[in-house]
Amino acid sequence: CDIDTCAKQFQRLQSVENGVMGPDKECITLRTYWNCIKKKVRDCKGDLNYLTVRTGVKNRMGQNNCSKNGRTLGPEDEKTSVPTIPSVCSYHGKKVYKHCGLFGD
Amino acid sequence: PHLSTFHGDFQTCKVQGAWPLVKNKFLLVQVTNDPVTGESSATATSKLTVVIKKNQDCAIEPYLMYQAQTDALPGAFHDGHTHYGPHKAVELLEIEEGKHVEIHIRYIATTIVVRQIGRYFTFAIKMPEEIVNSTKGDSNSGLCDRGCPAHERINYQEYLATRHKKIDNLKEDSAIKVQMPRSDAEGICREAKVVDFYFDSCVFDLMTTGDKNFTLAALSALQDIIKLDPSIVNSQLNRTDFRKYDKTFGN
Repeated sequence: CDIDTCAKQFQRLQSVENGVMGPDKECITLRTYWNCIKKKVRDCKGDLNYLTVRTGVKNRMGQNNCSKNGRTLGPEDEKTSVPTIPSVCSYHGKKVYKHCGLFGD
Repeated sequence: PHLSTFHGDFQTCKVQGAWPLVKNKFLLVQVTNDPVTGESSATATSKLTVVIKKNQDCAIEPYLMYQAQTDALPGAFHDGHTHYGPHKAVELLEIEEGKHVEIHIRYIATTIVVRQIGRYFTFAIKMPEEIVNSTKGDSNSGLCDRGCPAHERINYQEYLATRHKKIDNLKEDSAIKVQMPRSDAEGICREAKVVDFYFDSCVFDLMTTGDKNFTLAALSALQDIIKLDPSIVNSQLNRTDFRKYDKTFGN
């Protein structure tokens, strides 16, 4: 159960992104930590340290109103109406597609 | 690895090291292919990087990166986000933790599918023809557009046709050893219900490595491409034999 790699990743992200990411920074770094912890669940089942860290991160995410799916919740969220998709964020070209794949050895 | 290009070519290539798969003004996808462990000289994809280039209006600044390495297929982009922009203009979906992710880039109607099977990755992309064609002929456009360079290609049809007759004589041939007889590999791949190029790839991989994970990789690659373009089913020949190759190369 190698939970330390998640802590190191979290610390590295905190130091790298310090002052760069704006108000969402805390949530982004915590979410990365959370995603890393989630991936360790199989190896860490029943590990007390793992459970402690996981609870700690979950609590911190809750304190910061961080969602787990990549969006920071705020008090304004419920008030805001559904935004219109900017035209540039939709694809307007011909819906004819090409495919590519890479697999195997 | 085995490559099906945007233009319908099917190739088996060496391409060891780092290679661009897709390279245009919106997107860069790069893979690193390493030798497969064991005695085989085959290579497979152990690292994959997707860089979505800056798009101010759709909230990507200065760029957005997704990176996967063997045993680390993250469920988020490098900064922890899983989506960006209005109405999730860019979204990463973790379909199966550590095994299967999809990236949707809605403003260019593009879908990327990445899976880890065994120690290696499979990759599939669906992209509008207009965007694909915008880089056609560009020498830097990537393997999906240009295919593998000629000197990196392996004549898999010849390999499949000739190697199965020479198993006993192959000990001195260090280039590509046969780890499993063709007949055994054919049986496994028929049972897996892979067809056409995917059948060829499945048998080739079993013969070169003996690793059955590559059977699943071929099956997943086929299923992914059908999911991205269901009309492909209509053009399938459902071939699961090598009579054509044996006839051409058998002598």
